[in-house]
Amino acid sequence: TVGAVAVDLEGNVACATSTGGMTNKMEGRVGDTPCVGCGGYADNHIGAVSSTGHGETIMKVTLSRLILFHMEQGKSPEEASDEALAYMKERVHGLGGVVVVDPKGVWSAHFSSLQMSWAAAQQEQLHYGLYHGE
Amino acid sequence: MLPVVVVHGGAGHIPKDRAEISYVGVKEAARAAYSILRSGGSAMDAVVEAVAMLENNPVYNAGRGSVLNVKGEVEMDALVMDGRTLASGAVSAVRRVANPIRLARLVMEKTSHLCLTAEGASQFARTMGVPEVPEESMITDYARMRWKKNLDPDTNPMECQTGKMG
Repeated sequence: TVGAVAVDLEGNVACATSTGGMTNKMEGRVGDTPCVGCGGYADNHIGAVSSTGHGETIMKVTLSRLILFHMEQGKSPEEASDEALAYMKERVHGLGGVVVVDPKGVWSAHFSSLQMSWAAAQQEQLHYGLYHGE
Repeated sequence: MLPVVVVHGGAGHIPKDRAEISYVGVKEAARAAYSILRSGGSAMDAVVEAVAMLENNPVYNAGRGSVLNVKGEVEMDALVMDGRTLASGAVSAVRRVANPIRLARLVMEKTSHLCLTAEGASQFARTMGVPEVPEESMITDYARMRWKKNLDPDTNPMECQTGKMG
């Protein structure tokens, strides 16, 4: 799965997510990616999320919307991502990762899986990582 | 306002010998999308460009390089959402389209629907003049190797899927 979130100069946010799904999936199986609130969500009032990971468990907790719910309650993108991913792990034993922005340009790339390749560009600087702590 | 773009290339298992190329693709996509934002482009333009680049990159599980279903075929899903209006567009189980993310954007912009699936999505792509690509062109040797490995009757299906997420 691949995905992106962005904030533009006018403060608009957007998300995009695309996938080939799971290896050797059943014909016709559809995961979280095309489902609003699961594979992604974007609302100028709160922020934007694109997710990746165990599709079925992401759908059970509507991961992207759950993160934005936590941000609505005042949490930062990083805190909201941590809380929602921890909930997904504890409640439905699912692992995954997310990229998140808020309308001010605060961003986060978090994952509960072993790895997630990610990159962020802001103020002419490029940040990137693959393992935890990078 | 601080424009920003953040991209990911998936949370599935990345073997050590593919780590470097996995970094390169997400960095290139973030750079390209950021240049759109810097020149006044919209957040929607930026995220679609970033994801289309990753779909075109055979390293990632989307577009060219997608994993295969049990029949050895490519079925892809994609979603876009615009934070200004909460408009969104999606396609699911779509085949023979190089960039499902661009098709999802067309669903958002050109229809009153939110998601088109399977043959309906393909019909819509034809209506929109989106070229059909041969399925073979989307299948990489790596995807075929993983598919065959998982078909092995001795393979534990749980082990196959653990850590190999979409």
